[in-house]
Amino acid sequence: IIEVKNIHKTYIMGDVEVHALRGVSLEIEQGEFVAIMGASGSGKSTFMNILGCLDVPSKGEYFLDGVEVGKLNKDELAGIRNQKIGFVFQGFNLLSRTSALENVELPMFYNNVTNTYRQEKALEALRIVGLAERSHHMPNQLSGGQQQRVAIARSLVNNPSIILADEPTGNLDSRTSIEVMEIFQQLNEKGITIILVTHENDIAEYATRNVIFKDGKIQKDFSVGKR
Amino acid sequence: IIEVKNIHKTYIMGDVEVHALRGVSLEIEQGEFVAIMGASGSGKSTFMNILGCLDVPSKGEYFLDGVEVGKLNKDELAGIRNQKIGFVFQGFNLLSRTSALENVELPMFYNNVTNTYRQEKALEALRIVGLAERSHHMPNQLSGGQQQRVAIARSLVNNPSIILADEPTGNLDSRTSIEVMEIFQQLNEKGITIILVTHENDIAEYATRNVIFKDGKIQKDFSVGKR
Ligand SMILES: Nc1ncnc2c1ncn2[C@@H]1O[C@H](COP(=O)(O)OP(=O)(O)OP(=O)(O)O)[C@@H](O)[C@H]1O
Ligand SMILES: Nc1ncnc2c1ncn2[C@@H]1O[C@H](COP(=O)(O)OP(=O)(O)OP(=O)(O)O)[C@@H](O)[C@H]1O
Ligand SMILES: [Mg+2]
Ligand SMILES: [Mg+2]
Repeated sequence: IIEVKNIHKTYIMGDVEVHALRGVSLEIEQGEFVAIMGASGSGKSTFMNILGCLDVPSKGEYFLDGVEVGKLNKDELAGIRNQKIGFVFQGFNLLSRTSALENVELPMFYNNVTNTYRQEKALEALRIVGLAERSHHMPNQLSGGQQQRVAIARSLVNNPSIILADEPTGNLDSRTSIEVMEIFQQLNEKGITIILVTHENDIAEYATRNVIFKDGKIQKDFSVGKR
Repeated sequence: IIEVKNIHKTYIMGDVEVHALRGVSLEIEQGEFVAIMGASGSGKSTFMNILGCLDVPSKGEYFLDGVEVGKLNKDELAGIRNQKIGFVFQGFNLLSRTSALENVELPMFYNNVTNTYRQEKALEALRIVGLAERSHHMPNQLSGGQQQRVAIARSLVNNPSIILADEPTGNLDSRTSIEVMEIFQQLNEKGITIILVTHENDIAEYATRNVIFKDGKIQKDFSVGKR
């Protein structure tokens, strides 16, 4: 389902080049549960942004369901992002002037769904992450972990086949983290591919495969026994 | 050094009241190393904002070095925040249009220091957190963990006597987390009071005291053997 071939990403800042990704190749099958780990700055979020069709590599190819993403036009890319992929950003990326409910509804505005369906679907997603009572709060009226859970809820509403979650439990206490990981586990049991970045071993144990990044490359890539 | 008496914080949203803190009392001596834990939404950041003189309680008193904070005027509060307290925000709160270096220099603009001193002090703080090579990057040109470390560096530059750190390792891999905790440990050995919010037990183990929040109150408050 995901095939990445020799991906490079270089940021050019004046006369300095930052090589965030230096030749990353990997294949992920539908239904896998992959945990990506590695040092701060090793390229994990950069890689996730490319997988999520939010950024393009400087070099190399990315095939999603057999389609080469680099050859798609803007509308086709937007369509894929919206329908196939649910993304939980490391920094949440919530809109500050809209409520939790409206933030979760947002991905559904691109689809042909009724207002009723959209609101009920969003409320259901908030309920799943334990935030039904905070639906009218603005992001700055939510705790850090609540903002994170709104971002998680938002990633679920279009029934994506792939969920990309970048440090989804970074601001969550142990019990709430377990609740979130059980959500991902249930989705994975239904066949949804889960790729998540984490720095916590307890969280990585929910995955069946670990990929370790180091200095913009994959250092290790191995299967792990299921929890 | 810190004395909090029956602190309440209530947010009023139309006809709904959110009781974020419901009677919190505690005393912290100079030089202590306290880890605050508790479920998402239990009031930890709200409490930290009051300790950091960034917010006022709805009820109750807060004494910092014997001075009742609620009775200070704006300038006196700003002075305390600037000179006594280093704050690491859960969401980093970096200025997006200024570089890492400038973000770290920012707290020093209120003091009478030379430009040279300010820049060298900021560079030293960035070096301590391993980011000397990223000093000219804007926050959106930094990884999540790098942004977090810029926020940590910024909290150090005014040589505060108290550091309040809200989830300072939430986006950091294990090795970088250990480096950051060793920085806090060294500062604590010099007599600086460290109060940090964390959801990770490994991180809480660096502290000599754990305070557990639940539903806006302190559920447990106990000493722990030093690591
Ligand atoms: N400005 C606000 N208006 C209304 N409610 C608020 C506001 N800020 C925080 N809250 C609510 O107060 C409660 C406590 O929030 P707080 O940020 O202190 O929690 P926390 O313990 O830091 O959580 P986390 O571990 O998720 O960061 C939460 O339920 C939150 O929704
Ligand atoms: N827009 C940009 N311009 C320049 N450099 C960048 C930019 N974005 C990221 N970088 C650099 O690329 C490297 C990889 O960043 P990335 O965000 O992928 O790391 P990461 O593995 O997600 O780290 P973390 O665990 O801290 O979130 C970092 O060294 C970072 O400074
Ligand atoms: Mg990252
Ligand atoms: Mg918080």
